[in-house]
Amino acid sequence: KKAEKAHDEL
Amino acid sequence: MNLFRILGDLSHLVSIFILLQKMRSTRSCAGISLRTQILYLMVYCTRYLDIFWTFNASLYNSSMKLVFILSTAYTIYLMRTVYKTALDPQIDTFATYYLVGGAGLLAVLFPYKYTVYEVLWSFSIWLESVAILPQLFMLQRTGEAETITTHYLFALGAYRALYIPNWLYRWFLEGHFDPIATVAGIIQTLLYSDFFYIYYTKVLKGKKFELP
Repeated sequence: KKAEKAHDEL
Repeated sequence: MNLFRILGDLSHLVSIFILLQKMRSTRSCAGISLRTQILYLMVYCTRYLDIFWTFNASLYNSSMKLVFILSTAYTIYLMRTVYKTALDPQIDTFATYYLVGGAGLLAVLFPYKYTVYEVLWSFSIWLESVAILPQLFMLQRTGEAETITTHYLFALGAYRALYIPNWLYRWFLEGHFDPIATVAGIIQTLLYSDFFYIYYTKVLKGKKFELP
């Protein structure tokens, strides 16, 4: 979950 | 989403338009490092793989990702065809192999998860932090730059610099912390610091960008 959330940036 | 991030993304978008405008208005890609552009294309292609399965997550993110990949590919295409006479392989010589190798090593050592996507994502973050080095190296060798090129570099550097307050904001207000992106982003901004200083002291005061 944490890693996926990290990728909401460009 | 916060103001710093939007400004950062807009700055990134603006930088690409300035670069295309620079080539169009001067009809030349002189002073632009093809190696840096190719590294950026690698960065976007490895980081934005998720465009295929998160398209509905955010239209904003997906469209920005597409724009970054396509515009960088287009820039490289222009540099290698229409404006190729201005390419100077004698000046654009930075050993990019080490940058790709170093980013690859860090990606294998510090991914969030050992999946192909996560390792490639980490690779793209580390590679982006140093992708500007061939360009800065080229600038150092020529010792000067066209003003429009310095605006391009400033906008590109401001993108990651503006992400730093964004990360602080998210850390304090959302409890969200992304150590890989943050450390790499700080390194990237530090690499720009000399350039920012000269841009501030010379270009913004109407002088030509020249190295001391």
